[in-house]
Amino acid sequence: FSAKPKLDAAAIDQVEEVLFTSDIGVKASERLLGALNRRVAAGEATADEVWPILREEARSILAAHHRPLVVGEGVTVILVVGVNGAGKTTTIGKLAARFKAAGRRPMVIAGDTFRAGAVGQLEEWAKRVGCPIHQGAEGADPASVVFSGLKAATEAGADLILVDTAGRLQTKAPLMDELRKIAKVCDRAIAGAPHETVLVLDANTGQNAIQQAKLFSEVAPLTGLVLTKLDGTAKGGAVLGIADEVKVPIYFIGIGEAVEDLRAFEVSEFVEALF
Amino acid sequence: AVRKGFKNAVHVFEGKRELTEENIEEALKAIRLSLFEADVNFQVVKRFLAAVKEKALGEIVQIRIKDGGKTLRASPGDVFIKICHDELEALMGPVDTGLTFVQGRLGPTVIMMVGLQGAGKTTTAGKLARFVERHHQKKPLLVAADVYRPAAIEQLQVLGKRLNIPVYAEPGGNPPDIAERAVAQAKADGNDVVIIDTAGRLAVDDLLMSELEEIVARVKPHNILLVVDAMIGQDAVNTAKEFNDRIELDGFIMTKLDGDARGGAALSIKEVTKKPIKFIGLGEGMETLQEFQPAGFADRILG
Ligand SMILES: Nc1nc2c(ncn2[C@@H]2O[C@H](COP(=O)(O)OP(=O)(O)OP(=O)(O)O)[C@@H](O)[C@H]2O)c(=O)[nH]1
Ligand SMILES: Nc1nc2c(ncn2[C@@H]2O[C@H](COP(=O)(O)OP(=O)(O)OP(=O)(O)O)[C@@H](O)[C@H]2O)c(=O)[nH]1
Ligand SMILES: [Mg+2]
Ligand SMILES: [Mg+2]
Repeated sequence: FSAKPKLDAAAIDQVEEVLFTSDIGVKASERLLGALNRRVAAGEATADEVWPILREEARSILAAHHRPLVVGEGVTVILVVGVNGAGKTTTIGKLAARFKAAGRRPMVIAGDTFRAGAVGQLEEWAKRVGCPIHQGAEGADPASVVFSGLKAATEAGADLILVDTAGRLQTKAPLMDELRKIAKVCDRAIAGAPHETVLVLDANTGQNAIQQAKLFSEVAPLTGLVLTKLDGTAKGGAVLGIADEVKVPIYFIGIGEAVEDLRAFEVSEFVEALF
Repeated sequence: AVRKGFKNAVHVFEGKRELTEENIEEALKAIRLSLFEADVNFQVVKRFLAAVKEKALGEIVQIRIKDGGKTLRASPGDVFIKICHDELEALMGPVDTGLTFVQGRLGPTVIMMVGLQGAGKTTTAGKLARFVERHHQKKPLLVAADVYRPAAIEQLQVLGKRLNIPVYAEPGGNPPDIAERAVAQAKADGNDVVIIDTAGRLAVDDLLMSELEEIVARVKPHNILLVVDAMIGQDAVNTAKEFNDRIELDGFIMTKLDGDARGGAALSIKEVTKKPIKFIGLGEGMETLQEFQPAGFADRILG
């Protein structure tokens, strides 16, 4: 490199390789490169400032919507959604433990009435955490289990209710309709619920993450994300593409399979690890 | 929006009467974007584009030699599309969906499912058991060797019950022992195929990868299949390479292709390991396993 008015093709290719292999994607990479080129053209940047500038731009994309999950004083219902295998049930276990340690009275609702062993899995987590669980009959309608669970929660004095749902691919209309119904039923059971709708996203996910965020938000407006499996080698760069589309914060990251493997999302820390 | 890439590429040739270096370059740019949106690995995209460019330029030369510079009989767009499809199919390799089965005293045939957390191993183990039963007239035994994940054993047992296929389990047991004892039980009970479901694990988790190596050492699987989620991004190559380096894979199963993930990782994992994709998962039900067909997949990746 040298302080040219614009990055040359070879330099752009080098930058793109790093950005694309972090799953940052075409559109978000264009935005980062655009910011870089503007700085270079304005004579504000030299060769060795490429990466700090790109990181700064990535930080600003994420900072725009960043805020921690703040749970109010009263009853809070958190609806947890996402595609199959993302880490919803495990994340609910971790969140229940975190809220219990913070002095709340959590409860979990086994809204996945479909998958083999789903209720048993959440039961195991509830046992580990030491919190009540509400479940329905096998194959019961998920919305009715959620409704009765929310009614039972208020009676049981639970003030932090985590609703587990079955994994579903966003292209499956009947399953997305079911989710829309579950969200509505939350409000019928407890006015204003769900107070949070969290999309759980696997950090290994490529560009499909953007479609996931968009379509899930259409049936159950998202308030935040949890990015799981960041203890692996995948960078989770797809969230840069999501940020502009769905404009919600990343509340937590999952960094393992144990109950304590949940951390509040930190913008700078994440971007430093990204590229 | 994701489908624009390939259409843009073909659009370059509309109204054009011949392939030129310029329109080839322009079309390749559009393809490049489409492939990245499909999660194909960066280096694999580079190699693919280079191969297509070479073939397309070669086509120009061919035409000039054959027809003395007259126009193509097929439209340049069609010629270009065909080159892309052929190159992509070539990269995805020949059809190789066979499983290794052993007979009689060499048996039972052992199949081991491995992969990252949540990829679909347990569900696919059930599907595969049903598949070998129906398509290969086998008498499979499912083995619940995931002792870590809450209710993993229960999950496989529920699937086994639905399929009327036995499940070997030892809650709290040690996976290599479980696998070995399961094979012994299969021999005793006349099961000719043993399908081992293992716990999801990171390729970089040395302890758990050693556990896999131990299972392999004990029961010498005839088929080791890496289960990969269709929505996996660029890191697929690292995962595939690491699993393949530690325990020699026989092939892949790509799951969740019933969604709209393009599945470009399929190209990358084949390229980096040279191992074939044997099956694809198209749903959560036990009947949703299919043998992999490169031709249809090329369309999906190109978009
Ligand atoms: N390494 C790692 N594994 C995780 C993390 N979060 C979840 N997992 C694992 O991912 C797998 C899937 O997790 P689940 O909680 O069952 O995912 P889910 O979204 O509820 O899955 P479905 O209900 O089937 O859609 C399990 O093996 C978890 O232990 C994480 O942060 N890191
Ligand atoms: N739509 C769809 N869902 C699938 C497919 N294969 C598996 N699933 C779902 O993906 C989720 C994860 O599947 P599992 O079989 O639990 O995955 P796993 O690899 O065994 O997970 P771990 O044991 O935690 O590593 C479940 O909700 C399955 O029903 C598929 O081909 N299509
Ligand atoms: Mg779950
Ligand atoms: Mg499993």
